Amino acid sequence: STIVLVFEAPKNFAFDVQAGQKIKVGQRLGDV
Amino acid sequence: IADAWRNTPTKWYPLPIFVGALLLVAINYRHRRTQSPRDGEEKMHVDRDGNEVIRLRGPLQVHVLGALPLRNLSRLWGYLNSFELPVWFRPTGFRVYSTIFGCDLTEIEHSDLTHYKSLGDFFYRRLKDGARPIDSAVLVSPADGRILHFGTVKGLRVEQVKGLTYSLDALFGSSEPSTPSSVVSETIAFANRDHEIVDDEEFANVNGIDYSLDQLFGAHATRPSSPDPSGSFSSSSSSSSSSSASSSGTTTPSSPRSPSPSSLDDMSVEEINKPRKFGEQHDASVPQPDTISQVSHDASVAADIGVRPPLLRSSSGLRTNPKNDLFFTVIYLAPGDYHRFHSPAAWVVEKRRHFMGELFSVSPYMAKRLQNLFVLNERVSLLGRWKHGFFGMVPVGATNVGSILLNFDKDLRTNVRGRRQPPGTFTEAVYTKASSVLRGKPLRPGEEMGGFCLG
Repeated sequence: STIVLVFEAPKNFAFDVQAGQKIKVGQRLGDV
Repeated sequence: IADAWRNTPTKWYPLPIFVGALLLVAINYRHRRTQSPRDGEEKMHVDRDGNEVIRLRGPLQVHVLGALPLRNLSRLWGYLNSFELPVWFRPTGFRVYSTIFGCDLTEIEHSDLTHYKSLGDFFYRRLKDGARPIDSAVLVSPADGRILHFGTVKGLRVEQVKGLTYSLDALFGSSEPSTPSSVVSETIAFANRDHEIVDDEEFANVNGIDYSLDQLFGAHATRPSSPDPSGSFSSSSSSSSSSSASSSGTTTPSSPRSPSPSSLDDMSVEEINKPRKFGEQHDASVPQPDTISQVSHDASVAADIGVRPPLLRSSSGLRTNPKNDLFFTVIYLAPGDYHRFHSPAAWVVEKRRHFMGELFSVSPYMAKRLQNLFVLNERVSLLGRWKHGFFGMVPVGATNVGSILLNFDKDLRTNVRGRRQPPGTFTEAVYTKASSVLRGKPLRPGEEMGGFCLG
């Protein structure tokens, strides 16, 4: 299964993850 | 060998011939159903209305998989895994499963494995309170898994993998109502022209595979469905493939909720915005009328996102502020992962669109090969808003996990038997009655939303 998130955010929004990285619920994905 | 080649008589057995013939018929049927509604338009990948046509595209193995009855296999898989296992077998069986698929048994809610009656029950396990601390960032992971891809949406296309993209229109759909007769059953096509997105209208699938927002989230509403007994939302069946509109859709009796302004005012913003630990979330079911906890919950999300008019004014609900960008991320859940999903931010879900579709595997192997994977598969598009504007979340089903559950939407039924609706169509529920303040279902970061079940 897969979850796709699509969202509007300020241009300075930055992801704090890497492609292929394992992640858990509640872990930081990105921030403004 | 030469002697055997020359002298061995050929005997044609009826059973293999029959099976082979059946397979050819199935492949031919599948090919005709997915490939060629209009040959003249095939090169353009659009239908007569100018909508993008989503078809099965990929190497040979993808087409072989496409010929299989994946939905029936998925339901059979779910049925088999619903059987109650003998109590003596459960600890050993689940430990073997956990070893194979990498489950961490130390963090599950019930350490006594005999508590889980079946593999399906174990698969949909909860975790202990506090097992997943929620970060204070504006966006947190909604699930355990692996980041397949992330980035910004360019030209309304989402990149599935490098070079393979899909349309946002396909992902979300647009909102123009249409009649069932206007459904283009052979294609999954979506009208882009109703969107009011400022510039880029596209998104990514993984390493170059992308899809449309409308394809992912749905397009047009059509015939009304039966009234919702809970009265919590209105529902209509929709097609994302047609642009001809005729108003339909229906509303159901609303639940008599009216949170008092004084209760909202009494909430401390600091208290409201305090990050919650996993397991501290409220019950995510549709609230009962006038409950203080629900009012507080609504107020807390309102404090985060601000109580604003809904932003879903365009076909896919995508009207972006020119100062903002559209971002996307794709998270893959492996079979051993915890399969409940949580709210990734403080946001309000305004509507959900359940797209009928296939149930291909969504593993990275398939994502790199099957274009439009995430808009071909059955999925539930959740559309809403957060403090920065539009917010959408799409749980996509797969062969082993075709059932998607939403805690706050008990009427949602995915991967069901019976007469299938045409691919690309969807049923829609609007959660405007879930909160009279926010006109949607408010969710905190980390709040449990639902999950994926076997089959």
